[in-house]
Amino acid sequence: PEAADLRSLAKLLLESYLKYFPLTKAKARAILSGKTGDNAPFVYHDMKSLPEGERFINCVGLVQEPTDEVQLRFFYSCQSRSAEAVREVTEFAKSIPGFVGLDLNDQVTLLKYGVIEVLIIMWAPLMNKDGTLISYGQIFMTREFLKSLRKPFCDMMEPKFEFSVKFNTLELYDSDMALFLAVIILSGAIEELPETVSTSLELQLKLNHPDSLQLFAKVLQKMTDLRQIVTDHVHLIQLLKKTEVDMCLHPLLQEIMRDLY
Amino acid sequence: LKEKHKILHRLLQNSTSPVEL
Repeated sequence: PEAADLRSLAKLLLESYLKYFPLTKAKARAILSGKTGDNAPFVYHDMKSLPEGERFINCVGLVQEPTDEVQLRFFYSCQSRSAEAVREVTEFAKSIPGFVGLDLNDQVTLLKYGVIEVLIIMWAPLMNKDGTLISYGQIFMTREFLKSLRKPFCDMMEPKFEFSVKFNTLELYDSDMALFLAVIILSGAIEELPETVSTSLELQLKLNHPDSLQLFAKVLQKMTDLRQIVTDHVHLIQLLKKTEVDMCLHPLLQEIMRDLY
Repeated sequence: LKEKHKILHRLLQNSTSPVEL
């Protein structure tokens, strides 16, 4: 009976994951491996291709900054997409059994500390060693292009690529990802809640990957790596705020990153 | 926390639309 409860928890979280994160790992891998036929993504490979690809960026709630500079417009649309992704993660968090019953301040704390980790984990399936899908899979941005940007922007994505390429070798399914995201969100200050979800993840990994030894331990180990990536990312953003006088940071992202690490 | 995280609070209490963000 206990295993049945854990399985139903896994099912519930997968349903919620599919509801809030439409670009699943399965879909992303299909796009990246060219299995989507004529719907291949537009490729960003240099500055000239940025304005050409703007028609593919259909971000809702795009920050309307008065700028003609294409790089800045792109930067603001990235921020809008990130804010929207935070909203999606919040809705997913609210669907985790027990989450909304927590004190509201505890919910804020868990989201503040977990949401960037969740976003980086969710980004991993959109990446391969050559680049990343963005804009709901409509655009592929090459790793070389990102590395060619001026400092410090060129340093922003490379650690995420290195992490993602390694993380993707674990070959988790969307159903595993749903549980892992819930574990990340709940693994802040609260002691008892994560146990059920993490036991469910452990069971699920054994069922889904019977030949992959110690997979649960390997997945949990990634949380340590993630914490460092988020810390470095936040420090980089804080540096940008000091050095890039024209840069505006989205208020929701400011809230999350303020006093984070 | 509430004063410093007004948008997060709002997201947690309501299903804020992307446009409101």
